[in-house]
Amino acid sequence: YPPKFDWRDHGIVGPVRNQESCGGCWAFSVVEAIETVSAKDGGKLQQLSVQQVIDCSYENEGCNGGSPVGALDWLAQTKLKLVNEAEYPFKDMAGICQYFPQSHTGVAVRNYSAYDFSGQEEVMMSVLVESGPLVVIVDAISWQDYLGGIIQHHCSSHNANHAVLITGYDTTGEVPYWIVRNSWGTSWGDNGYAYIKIGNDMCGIADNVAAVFL
Amino acid sequence: ENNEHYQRRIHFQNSLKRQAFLNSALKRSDQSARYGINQFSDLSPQQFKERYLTARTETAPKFDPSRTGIQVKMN
Repeated sequence: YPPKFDWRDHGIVGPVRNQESCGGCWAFSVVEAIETVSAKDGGKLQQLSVQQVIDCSYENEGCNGGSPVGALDWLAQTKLKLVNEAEYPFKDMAGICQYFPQSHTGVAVRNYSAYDFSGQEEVMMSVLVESGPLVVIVDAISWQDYLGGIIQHHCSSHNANHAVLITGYDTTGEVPYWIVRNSWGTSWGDNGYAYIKIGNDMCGIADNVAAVFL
Repeated sequence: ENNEHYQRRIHFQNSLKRQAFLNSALKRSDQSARYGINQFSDLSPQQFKERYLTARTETAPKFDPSRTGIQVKMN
């Protein structure tokens, strides 16, 4: 695998979203992963509906929280097609699940994987290159004040609470780091992105890692 | 003291103190993380946690390349 890799360089990562006051990071991270893997597999890059997942993934709690792996499991089991964002736009609150017939155009999840890669972050890089962006759950307590740069301290690995998407990594500099796409708008962090040191399970980034297969 | 604006100002003051602490890490370099005022600075850590840190985790099995179908290339 290359020393430096970012799915953004392949033109298949959409713009940073803003979850506003909705605690739906679990849905944002999953939908963003599906968008990029769909484009990687030959589809066109399109924004898919986060609201559909928030409203319809009944085992999760909409804007009050949820599990990315739970959402992936539900998507893989139901084969529900995610429709375009424009057809089912984000409303910053959970609502009634809107039904679309199976004949409707959309993207369905075939399968997913979820593993603990702690102590194996080099292997995780390889999986990212092979499979696409990775959905991870991190401890983001200190991210309240983050402005940019590589997070190397003040981030525990035992209190995962926020779902984000790893789009790439860079090991060419003094401090190797993961490139992380957040869903708190472009005014947060580095145009909506954060960078996390590779190698020490910083922020618990390797503890709960999911990949999507379409 | 129940005034919302007053509470937000207190949270903001506390944020400045917290940011100073976070920026004081040893061995800082140009690449080190920077902490400062952003859109969350007038929230208390508890409010921030309740609104934005809402992901649930489920214990994932340890990755074992020999047992999974995921292709892994090592250099």
